Amino acid sequence: MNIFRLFGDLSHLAAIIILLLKIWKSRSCAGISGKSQILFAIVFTTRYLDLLTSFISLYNTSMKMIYIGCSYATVYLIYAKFRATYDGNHDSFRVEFLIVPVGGLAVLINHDFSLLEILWTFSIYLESVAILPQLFMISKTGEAETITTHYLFCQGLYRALYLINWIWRFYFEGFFDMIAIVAGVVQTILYCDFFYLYVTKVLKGKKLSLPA
Amino acid sequence: LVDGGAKDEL
Repeated sequence: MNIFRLFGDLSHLAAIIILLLKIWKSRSCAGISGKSQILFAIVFTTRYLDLLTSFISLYNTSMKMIYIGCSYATVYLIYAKFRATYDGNHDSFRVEFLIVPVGGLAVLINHDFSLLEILWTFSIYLESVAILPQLFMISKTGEAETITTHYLFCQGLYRALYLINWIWRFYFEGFFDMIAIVAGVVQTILYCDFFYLYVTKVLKGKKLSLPA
Repeated sequence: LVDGGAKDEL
């Protein structure tokens, strides 16, 4: 464990908690892409099946349980409890265009052709594009609530910190995972235009609104 | 160098 991975995990945890609290307290999921949240629930489910097969550490196990629990709770709030506030018209990204290619790629390019490994690889590839429905929804509505931009910033920062973690581990541990690194680079690149808007607008107290 | 197995990460 190194400081970059720790702060990456804490940033990821913050994002998940921010979103859950925002929906719970405002009793509304307006502006939130339910499709992205479903994809994240799939990412955690397919990645953390090793909860059933191996124990790494209390930290590892407890964080995985929290991620899975919060992501399903978020999906439940969006599609069940506060479904009346779900903006289905703007959450129109065709997720099958993500899941099918990612599924195919996971079968073709992986470290080991075993079920758990292919599911893990699928989860890594899917996570790199899981935020697209959310970013697409913001581009369609042309704006995002400030709390949602904080959620997105933490979500984007987490994998950016993981990239530094992988540089650290390559240099100090001689360890690297090419699949995780390439997917992590793609994932972080997808946030770049949002990061630019976040820094130039939200951090200056303005509302995040895209030129319609 | 070890490639693969970033399974100790989240």
